[in-house]
Amino acid sequence: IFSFSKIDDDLLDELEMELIQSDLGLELTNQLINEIKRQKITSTSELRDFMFNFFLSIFNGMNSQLNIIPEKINVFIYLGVNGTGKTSAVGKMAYYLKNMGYSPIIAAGDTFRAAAIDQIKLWGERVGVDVIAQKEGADPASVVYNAIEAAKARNKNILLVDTAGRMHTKSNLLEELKKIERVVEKTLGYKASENLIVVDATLGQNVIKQVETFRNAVDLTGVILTKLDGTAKGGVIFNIVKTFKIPVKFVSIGEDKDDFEPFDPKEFIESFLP
Amino acid sequence: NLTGRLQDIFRRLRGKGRLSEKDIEEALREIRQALLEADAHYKVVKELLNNVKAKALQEEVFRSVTPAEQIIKILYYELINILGGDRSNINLGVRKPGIIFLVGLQGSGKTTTAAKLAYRLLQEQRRVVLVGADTFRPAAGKQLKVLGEKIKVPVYLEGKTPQEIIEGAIKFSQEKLADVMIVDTTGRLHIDDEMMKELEDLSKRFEPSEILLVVDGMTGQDAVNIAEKFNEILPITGVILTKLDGDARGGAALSIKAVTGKPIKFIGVGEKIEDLEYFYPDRFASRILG
Ligand SMILES: Nc1nc2c(ncn2[C@@H]2O[C@H](COP(=O)(O)OP(=O)(O)OP(=O)(O)O)[C@@H](O)[C@H]2O)c(=O)[nH]1
Ligand SMILES: Nc1nc2c(ncn2[C@@H]2O[C@H](COP(=O)(O)OP(=O)(O)OP(=O)(O)O)[C@@H](O)[C@H]2O)c(=O)[nH]1
Ligand SMILES: [Mg+2]
Ligand SMILES: [Mg+2]
Repeated sequence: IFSFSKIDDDLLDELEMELIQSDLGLELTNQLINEIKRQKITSTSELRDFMFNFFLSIFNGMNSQLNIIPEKINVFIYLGVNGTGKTSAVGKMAYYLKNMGYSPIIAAGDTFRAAAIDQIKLWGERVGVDVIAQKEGADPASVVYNAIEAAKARNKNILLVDTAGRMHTKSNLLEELKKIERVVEKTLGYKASENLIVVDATLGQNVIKQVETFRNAVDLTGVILTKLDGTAKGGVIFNIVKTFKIPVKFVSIGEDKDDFEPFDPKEFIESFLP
Repeated sequence: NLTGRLQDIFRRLRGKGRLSEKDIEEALREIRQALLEADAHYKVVKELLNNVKAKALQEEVFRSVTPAEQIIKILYYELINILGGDRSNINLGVRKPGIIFLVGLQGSGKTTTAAKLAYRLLQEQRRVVLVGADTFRPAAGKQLKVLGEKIKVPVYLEGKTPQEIIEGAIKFSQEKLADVMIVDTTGRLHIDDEMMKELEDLSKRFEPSEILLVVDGMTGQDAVNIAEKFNEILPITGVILTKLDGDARGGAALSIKAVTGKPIKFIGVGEKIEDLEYFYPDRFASRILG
C-alpha cells in the first residue's frame, strides 16, 4: 500500500480491502478510511504514521501488566471457546512466571474433555510445574479448591487454572465458570487476580460476541491472543480493546513453551499494518 | 434482520419517488455489511454482489412492487449456488480399508470430528478403525483412545512416525476386516512447508479416498488462505466446518467453497459424539444472512 505514489480512491479501496481481510471489521475500517479522507493526507509516509497512531490510541491507558498481589496466592483463570489455546497458554505462562521468579502451580480445571487432564499434566512435566488434578468428570470447582490448598501447603504464589473450552452461548457452562470464581473468593477471601480470555487470532467477528458474553458472566481482566504465527492478523482485537477496554496481556506465537511473550501494542501494530 | 433492513431502505427510497437503478446500490451496501459481519471473505463478497446486482438489474427489481423480497430471493439463489448442490456422502473407494484423512489447523476439531465420523459410519453399518497419527500434541493418542472407547471403535496408535502408524493401521484394519479407517493428523499451519510436505507425502503414499479439511466454523477472513493452501498441496475431497453450535454466522463456509470448489460435507454442532450433521446449503444460507 505504502508504495503507491499518491493517496487516491484506488489506494483507499486497496487499503479498505487489506484492513477488512485482516479482520479489522467494517465499522473500524470505515472509521479509519473516513478519518484519512477528512485529514486530507497527501503522502503515503504520512498515511502510515496516521494509521499507526489511529491504532495506537486504541491502547491508550491500557495496562497490560499482570495483577499480582505480593505475599498472597494469586489465582489466574484461563477461559474461552473450544480449541483457542488455553491449555497451552497455561503451560507457557507457568514457564514464563517461573522464569520471572514466581512459584506457579497449575489446576487441571478441565475435567470434561477427553485426555484434557493428561494434556495439562504433560505440560506441567515439560515446564517443571506441579499440576493438581482429580479424575475426569470431577467438579472443576472442587479441583480448584484442592489446588488452592496445595498452593498454601507448597508455598506457591500463583495458581493457574485451566478450564474446559465452552461456547459462550451455553448458559450452564457460564454458570460453571461463575462457580469456579465463587469457590476462589470463598476459599481465599478475595477474587481471582486475573480472568484471562484466550482468543484465537484466526477467528473472525464472532469473537466480539464471545468477549461480550464472557464479560457479562465474569470480570475479564485481560486477553491472551494466540496463533499469531499463522497468516491471520487478529484485527478483531482492536474492536475488542476499543469496545470493552480489556487489555491484551500476552500473545502466543507458536507451539513451543517459549513461543509466548508480553503484548507490545507497537510491535503488534507494526506487523498488522499492510 | 436483513430482509427487514432492506424493506426499510426501499420504503424510504420509494418515499422520494420512483426507484431507479442506483437505488439498488444502497441495498447492495446493506447486504455487503451483513456478509462481511458474517465473516465471508472480502473478494468472495465482491464477486457475489456483482452477480446479485447484474441479476437485480436484469430482473428490473427496482420496478418491482416488492423489491426487498426480490433482492433477497436473488441473493439466496446466489448463496446456494456457491454453497453447493446435493448432499455429499463419504467416498470409501474400492480398496479395503477405505482411508479417510482428517487435516487442518491447530485446534480446528480434527480429533473430536474423527470420533464423530467413526460413530456416523458405525450407524451406517460400517466396520471402523480410528488411527491416531498425531505424534506431536501431548496426549493426542490418549484423547482419541478415550473417544474410541466411548463408541467401541478400536483405536490404532502403534508407531513412532505417522507413516509407521498408518502402515501398521492398514494391516490391523485388514485383520479386523474393517471397511474404513479414519486417520487423525497433527494440527498444522498451511504455511509450515515441512508439515505440509509431510501430509503431501502421506497422501501420495497411502492414497486416501477422502482427505477432509477440518476448519473452525468461527474462522474469519483467513479461511481463504487456509483453504487455498491446503487445496493446492493436497487432493482435498471435502470440508468439515466445526463449532457451529455457537452463534458464529459461518461466512467461512462461503469463502472456502467459493475458493476451492470442494464440497462442505458435514458440520460440527457440539462436543458430543452425535454432534455431526450433514451440510445443507439452504439452511446454511439463512444462517449466514443472520
Ligand atoms: N500455531 C500455533 N498453535 C497453537 C498456539 N497456541 C496453541 N496452539 C495449538 O492449538 C491447539 C489447541 O491448543 P489447546 O491448548 O489444546 O487449546 P484449548 O483452548 O485448551 O482447547 P480446549 O481445551 O479443547 O478448548 C494445540 O495443537 C496447540 O499446540 C499458537 O500460538 N500457535
Ligand atoms: N462446541 C463445539 N466444540 C467442538 C466441536 N468440535 C470440536 N470441538 C471442541 O474443540 C476443541 C478442539 O478439538 P480437537 O478435536 O482437540 O481439535 P484438533 O483439531 O484435533 O486439535 P489439534 O490436534 O491440537 O490440532 C475441543 O474442546 C473439542 O471438544 C463442535 O462442533 N462444537
Ligand atoms: Mg484445553
Ligand atoms: Mg487433535
